[in-house]
Amino acid sequence: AKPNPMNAFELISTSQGLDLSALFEE
Amino acid sequence: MGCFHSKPSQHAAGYEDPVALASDTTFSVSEIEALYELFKKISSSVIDDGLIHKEEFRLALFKNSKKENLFADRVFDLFDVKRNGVIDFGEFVRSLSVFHPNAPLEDKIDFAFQLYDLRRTGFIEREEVKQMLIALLSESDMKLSDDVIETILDKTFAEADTNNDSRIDKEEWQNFVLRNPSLMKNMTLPYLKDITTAFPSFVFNSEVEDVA
Repeated sequence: AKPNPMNAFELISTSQGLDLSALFEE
Repeated sequence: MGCFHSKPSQHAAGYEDPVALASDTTFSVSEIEALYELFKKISSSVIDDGLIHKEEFRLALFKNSKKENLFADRVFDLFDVKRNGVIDFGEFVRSLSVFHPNAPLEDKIDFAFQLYDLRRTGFIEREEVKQMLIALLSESDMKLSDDVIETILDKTFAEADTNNDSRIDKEEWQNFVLRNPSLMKNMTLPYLKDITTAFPSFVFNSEVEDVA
């Protein structure tokens, strides 16, 4: 399903601060 | 595999026995030992005291220890279960366990709820969501007028806040997330399934006889 731009949490979840995969990168 | 034991253990304060942590979390003992390699790297990046300080967390996430970000700070605060301003190894492992692909969805939904409940009132309030939207806009080039932000909030709350009290309770959040599963994408880190491959040096530091 396409992300809904009118869903506040869809937008918020794109924050860089919520992407913990960066912890595992060199 | 795993015969590199029997050396005296020299661990910083906050270190917890991998066997005990494995019994409490989704991780195996080997995975916890591999996570310790990652933890050592992050926790020694600014102050080498075996604890992750906020600056070190930011440095690991953004490659910049000074970059302020509401969401990264919220994640840090939730990892810091003892609320003493630092993340010890046990807190690191227990919190990351929620992000494991095999962790229960319920735990992920609950963690995300706490993350967004900025004031820790037990509800995600409209003002909190607005604050988070504004924080998101400030970290990106996206510009939205206040009217557009209010429209987004109206639409979101019309869908999520089913009892119309301008706040989202735990049950409403669970139902909302189940209808919008993409909201949980950040709550799973596929890396955690391959952590022993990413940090193979854990084998040389293992204190557990059978790490297989």
